[in-house]
Amino acid sequence: LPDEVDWRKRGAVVPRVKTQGDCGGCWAFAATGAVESINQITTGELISLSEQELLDCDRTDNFGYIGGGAVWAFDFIVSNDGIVTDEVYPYTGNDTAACKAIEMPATRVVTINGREVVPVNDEMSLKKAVAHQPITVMTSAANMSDYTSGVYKGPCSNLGGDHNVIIVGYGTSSDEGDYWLIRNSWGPGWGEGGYLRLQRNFHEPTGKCSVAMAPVYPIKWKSSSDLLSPSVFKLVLLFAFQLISLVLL
Amino acid sequence: TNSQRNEAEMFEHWLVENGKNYNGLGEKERRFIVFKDNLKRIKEHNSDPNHSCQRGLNQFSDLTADEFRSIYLGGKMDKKSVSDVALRYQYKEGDI
Repeated sequence: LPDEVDWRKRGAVVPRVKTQGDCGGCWAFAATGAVESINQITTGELISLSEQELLDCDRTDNFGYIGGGAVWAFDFIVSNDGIVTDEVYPYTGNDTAACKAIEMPATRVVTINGREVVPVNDEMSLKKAVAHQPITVMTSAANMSDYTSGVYKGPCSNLGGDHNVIIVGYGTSSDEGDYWLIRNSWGPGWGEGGYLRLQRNFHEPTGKCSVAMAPVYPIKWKSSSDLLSPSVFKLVLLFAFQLISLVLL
Repeated sequence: TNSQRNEAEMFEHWLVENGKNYNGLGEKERRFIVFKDNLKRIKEHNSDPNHSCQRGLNQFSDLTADEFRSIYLGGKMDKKSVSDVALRYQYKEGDI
């Protein structure tokens, strides 16, 4: 596996760090972040998606601003036939908003095909997963409110998480050791520009701050419409013209 | 004392920087006490060379730990939701 991965450098992470505001909607931000990334990895397009649609409309196992989990948000996105962009359904920071009716076929929608769970309590499997795509995890973040920089090594619970975030990479610092690169949703003013580096290769299987206890990711297959993306279509057309000119000659 | 004056100045500066206003009676005084506790914790942490990470003031610096937890930590999970583990990313020796 690579020694270092940073999905931001590969253009698979929306550059603007989002802010959940006074809201327990971390699960929605983690879910959209992971879907934005797998969509970019699969189709080449980086599209910022709507957390507000999840917060307002996903009422199966999630509870809007009170809390939830990215795992159920992925199920909602599958059953909803996709999720719209945050331009179409912007974030309001308002928990009284009702689910807006969106004409799904008439607007830009990003779809996924399902979700899976990384083998739990296994940081090596989590590393392998992050080498393939950003992964949502639960972490124990109660003591991270005033984190500003460096590799976080606690204090925190290693027995259960309370905050949903996305791991977008990993690496090793020469003086601080191995770390997970985590994208948070507390705005760019928190941590290292909105990101946290959390101790990796912890001596307990749950990972530092329970990071390896609930790693979940969305799945997206290449669809036939993706195969006919504008660039592929141009190539096919060029090939057809060359074939015709050869026949005519 | 100088240190009390410094804390008060820091709090005023922090209020402006974070666009905070308190409407409730005595709320500003209550928040200042919490702010001072958080500031003390940050200073103690940062002065300990055994810590690898740094802590600092930010938008959460006027909240108690309980308030922070109840407002911002909404992550929920149950065992059932992570029971259907896939083997796609299971690590095997020699994986590249």
